[in-house]
Amino acid sequence: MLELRLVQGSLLKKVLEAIKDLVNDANFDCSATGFSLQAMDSSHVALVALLLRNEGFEHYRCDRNISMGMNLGNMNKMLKCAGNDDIITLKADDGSDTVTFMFESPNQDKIADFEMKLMDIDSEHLGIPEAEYHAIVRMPSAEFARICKDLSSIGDTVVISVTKEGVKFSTKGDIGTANIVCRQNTTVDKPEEATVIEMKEPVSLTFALRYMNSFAKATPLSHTVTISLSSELPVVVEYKIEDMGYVRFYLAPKIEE
Amino acid sequence: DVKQGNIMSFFKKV
Repeated sequence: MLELRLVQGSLLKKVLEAIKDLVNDANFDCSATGFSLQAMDSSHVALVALLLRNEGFEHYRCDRNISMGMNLGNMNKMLKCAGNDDIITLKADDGSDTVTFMFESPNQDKIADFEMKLMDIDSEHLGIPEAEYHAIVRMPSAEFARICKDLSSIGDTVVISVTKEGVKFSTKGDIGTANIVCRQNTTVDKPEEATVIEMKEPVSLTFALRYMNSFAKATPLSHTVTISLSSELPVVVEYKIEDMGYVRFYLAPKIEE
Repeated sequence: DVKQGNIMSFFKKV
């Protein structure tokens, strides 16, 4: 028996909006500690890891570990039918091949049940080793989204370089080049508006902007984004979900041959 | 020449 009641149902709607274009089908893993997902995009260039911890749910019952294969496009269709203020409850019986999404309006005057078919998905679970990153940049998520969008109108790839001067996002295309430098800035009114750069070593890596723009769809989940970079490792683009967990995107760099 | 890396060459199956 599985029963997860999320008062802030809009969080789940935002999570699906953030990952549905990157991954078609995925297994949601439910255990006593939380609701999680790990999946790669179809070309195995990017990986998404989601964690929603049990304590973030108003009610969390998961009698035994369960893996539920879902088509994220179909799941998103169902969650779009929930109002932004609705309470969302996920329910599944042991051995069932369906999951039920229950949507309750805040004043309980409308209750909807949507039952979705589960699917068998052969997915490969990858071990993500703990890594010491050369540089970690925390910045407003909207700023990062803006930079990725702007640069993708000039070029297809972004070079992210961290030096003691700051973090530089560069691209080049047929029409010209673009460089955007963000310096550390902690003298802001609100902590979420700060840009904080922790650098152990300078680092410079090249990534496909198409993926960065896909990750930026998680912007509504968090005011800030954390970008962790090390040479010869996938970049981690993390959106923390307040009091609950995170969505982390890993993207393999482009490599000089 | 620049080639797109594959995530599975960094993280191994468990």
